[in-house]
Amino acid sequence: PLPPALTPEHLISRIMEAEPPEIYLMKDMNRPLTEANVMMSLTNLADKELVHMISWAKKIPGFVEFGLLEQVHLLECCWLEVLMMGLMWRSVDHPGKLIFSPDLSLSREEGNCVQGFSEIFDMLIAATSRVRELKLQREEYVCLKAMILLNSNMCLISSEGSEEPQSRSKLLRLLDAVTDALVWAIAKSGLPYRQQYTRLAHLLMLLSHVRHVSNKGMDHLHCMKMKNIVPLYDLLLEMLDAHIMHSS
Amino acid sequence: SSLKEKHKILHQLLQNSTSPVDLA
Repeated sequence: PLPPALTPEHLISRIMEAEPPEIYLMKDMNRPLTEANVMMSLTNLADKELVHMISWAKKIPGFVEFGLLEQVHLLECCWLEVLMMGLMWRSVDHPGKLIFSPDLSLSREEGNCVQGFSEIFDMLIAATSRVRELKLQREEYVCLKAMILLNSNMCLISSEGSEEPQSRSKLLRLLDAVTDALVWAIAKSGLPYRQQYTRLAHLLMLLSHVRHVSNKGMDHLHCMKMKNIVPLYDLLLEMLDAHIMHSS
Repeated sequence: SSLKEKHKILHQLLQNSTSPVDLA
């Protein structure tokens, strides 16, 4: 689906341009920090971010060339991973804290007020520490996020008997192009060749942690919804329901 | 059509060109 002339450098610059703006909660964080208040703020923010995420995905070169059904599936599968990757990126310079938005950050202790959140919080802080340790660069970060989107349902769609046989090969070609872009970004650092491919492996291994925390987070959000601790509206509810539907 | 019903907002956002700023 990519124009043949799109070099790794051009592809990265297009993906960088697709980056969503900073999203503000735009209201005072409700104090005291109760379970309901924190969850309300986080889901409110997630709902706003999701709207921008759709716009981001549409700007990833090649994405809108997929059928609508494919676009829906990809976003449904990866939305929480993409949100979490953004959260980790924003939090990288703030050890021990998670920067949900410029006007909403929580320490581990503050996150503890939500039942079952401390485990997820710790996993996110640990993954963010790893990002800090790796000194992830912005160009690498945007490539990883695009890879999360394109790889999200790779193991859910069959290579045989697909409704759209071209779809899978298009997806693989696009994923290869983003991989080339990531390799190009790593090479730009001037690291010795051996360290370049070990860095590539380390960066890709981050993604398995992100998938793991996302699955935990999805279960937690579902649980919060079932217990009526937080009312979910609009796009967030739609995306959560789609995920639960796929899992079952 | 049931799929479209279940993903009403997602479909709408994917298909239209409305700025997310207007929708957020």
